[in-house]
Parts: sequence; structure tokens; C-alpha cells
Amino acid sequence: TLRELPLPVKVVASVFLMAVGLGYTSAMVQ
Amino acid sequence: TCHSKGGEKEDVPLATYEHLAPFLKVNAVAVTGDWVKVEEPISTSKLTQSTHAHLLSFAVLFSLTGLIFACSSYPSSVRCALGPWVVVAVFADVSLWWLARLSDEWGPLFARGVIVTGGLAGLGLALQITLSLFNMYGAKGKVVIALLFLLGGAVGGLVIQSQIKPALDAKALAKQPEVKAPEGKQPDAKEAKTDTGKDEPKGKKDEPKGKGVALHRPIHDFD
Repeated sequence: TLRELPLPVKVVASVFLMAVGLGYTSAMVQ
Repeated sequence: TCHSKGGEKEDVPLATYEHLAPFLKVNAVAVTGDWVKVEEPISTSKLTQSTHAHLLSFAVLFSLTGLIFACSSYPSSVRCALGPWVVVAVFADVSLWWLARLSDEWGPLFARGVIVTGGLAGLGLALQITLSLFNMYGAKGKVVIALLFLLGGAVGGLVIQSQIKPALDAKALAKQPEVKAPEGKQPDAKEAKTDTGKDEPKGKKDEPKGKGVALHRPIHDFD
């Protein structure tokens, strides 16, 4: 599961998820 | 060239306002409750480009967010439903663009569907991101994620208050004024009169008059 992933992988996945969220939100706002 | 003396259509003079007036009438359209096309949609080639970009970028991004969510520890029914949710919604969204465009009869209905599929995609993405993030870490990590969300919310709120709201208000204001403007455009008729006496352009003499004419904002976007 996600919890068992090594920390660096979790951080990369988290940054990716947040970047997608931010990008999508800003695209919608524009 | 066509309507002045010697032109192919000199029998239909368009030199003065009176000549033009018959063609300026706007036919009244009865309010029927049916859909009325008010502006031309974007061209098919642009829609194709947009479809290409959306299917290429969004499909990849949302497949990955779905994949991350699918690796979470939520019940398998939740993961099966929410994992492919966003990609499916985006495909439905893009399909509806085309259906709205290509079907005259059901087009407006499909166009309304775009709002629903767009909303479903946004909702699904928000759920995938937040649930995946909170599922990834222990108690301390969850606090950090929550703080990041709060920080993001605060920054977003500030941006809305300081940038987006004033811009929207300004846009709404810009659309309202000067609807009467075309009525007062008498100088055009005057200029036309002087031009028709002889076909020679009177370029420099007309320039000072032109400077006094105020520019008008378009009444709507199509203008």
C-alpha cells in the first residue's frame, strides 16, 4: 500500500499529486 | 468601389445614412423558449487540437493519480470506483464536446452534460488527491499535509480576494456601458457624403474629423 512505500517515493508522489491539483485548479480558474 | 459611381452596384447607393438605414433594421425574433444559436462555436480544427491536448495530457495525468489512489489501503470497492473515475469523466467530457458540436437536435443537451462531466472530473480528482495524500503518511505526516492544505487554502483565498474578484468585477463593468454608442455615429454619414461627390479620396482633409470620433467598446464578445 501507499503507507509502505519508501519516504522519497512518497514525497515524489505527494508533490506530483499536489502539482496536478494546483495545475488543474489554476487551469479551471483561468 | 462597388456602390459608388461607375461601380458594379451604383444602382444601390450606400452613400448616406438614409441609404443605409433600410439595411440596419434588425428583425424581431419571437421568444419561443427554444435554443437559439447566438455565436459561432470554435472551428473543428481548434476543437480537434483541444481534444488532442486534453486526451494526451489529462488522460496521462489522471491515470497516474488514479493509479496512486488504487495503491491506497481503502476498501477495494472504493478503489475500483474512484481509481478510474477521473479518466472516465474526462473521456465522457471530451465525447460530449463533439456530440454537442455534431448533433444539431441534441447539441444543447450534450453541452449541458459537459458541465456535469467537468464537475465529476474535478470532484473525483479532488477526492483522489486528498484521500491518497492522507492515506500515505502516519499521524505526523497527516498533520503536515493538513497544514499544507490550510496554507494552500489561505493563499488561494488571498488570490481570489486580491486578483480574481477585482478582475471579474472589472470584466462585468466593462460589458455594461456605451450600448447607445452606434446611434450617435452621424459623422460617418457626413464623411460618406463628401466621398461620394467625387471618387477621389480626400485623405488629409478628413483626418482631423476622424480624431474627434470616440472609439466604442464592442457590445458583446462577438463584436
